[in-house]
Formats: sequence, structure tokens, C-alpha cells
Amino acid sequence: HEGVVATVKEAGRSIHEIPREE
Amino acid sequence: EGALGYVREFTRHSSDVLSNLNELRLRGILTDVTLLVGGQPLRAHKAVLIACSGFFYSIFRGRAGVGVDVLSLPGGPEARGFAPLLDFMYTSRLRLSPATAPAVLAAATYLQMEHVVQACHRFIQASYEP
Repeated sequence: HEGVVATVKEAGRSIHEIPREE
Repeated sequence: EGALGYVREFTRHSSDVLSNLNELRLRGILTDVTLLVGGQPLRAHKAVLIACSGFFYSIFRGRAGVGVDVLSLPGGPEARGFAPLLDFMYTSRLRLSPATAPAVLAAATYLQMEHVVQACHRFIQASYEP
């Protein structure tokens, strides 16, 4: 039986930002 | 002239695109790299990996990354830490448990996914609080 899964929302940035072309 | 232009924004678009990309991954459509993690082969799209991980960005952004279609990560993350991160890249949902969090944290550090590293620290911290 799968454990209970609580979902926590993360509002912040999730991944790196690829730098804009210099 | 002077007609008021306007923009229709489809607010679900980014999640719908990601969901389709995940379906492509699961069906092996246009996957262009096999990652050997702990000996386990995982197929993925370089474009998604490079968009989500500083480590893969540094590997695939250059010409050196063009011909690479099998990538083993020696001394790298174990599968039980890496697989949840690959799913996260394609679903925005990171599955964590007290048992897996340390391995996911190690894999996220290796893959230079700083924001996930911070989330793992918050999770581990919270799981120690009474």
C-alpha cells in the first residue's frame, strides 16, 4: 500500500536560468 | 491602423507542453541520449536535460556534446536518487521520502540543480523537526 503522499507547492524558481545570449 | 491588438494567453500551455514531452520520453520518441545511471539505462531528451540541469547544460551546450548519445555518469548519482529528478524534469513534481531524500539530494548536487537542492534540504530539515 503506497504511503500517503502530501503535496507541498513550491512557488519559487525550479531550475537554473539559461543565460541570455551576451 | 490603430486597431487594438490583443494577446490570448493559454495559461496551461507550459504544463501541457511538458506533459507531452513526458509522453514522448515514455514512448522513446525523439529521445536522443541514453544515461547510464548505476548501470541502469535511462532515455531522455538532451534539450530537457540541458534546460533543467547546470551539469547537463555544461556538457551538451558545447560542440563536444553533439555526438554524445550514450552518457555514463561514473562516480555519479545512484539510480534511486537520479530517477526522481528525471521525473521531476518532465513533470514538475519531485517525489521525496525520508528514505530517498539523501540520494536525491546527492544527485541534485551532482546535476547542479540548486533549487532542488534547497528543496531537499528543507524537506530533510522538516523531517527532523518533532
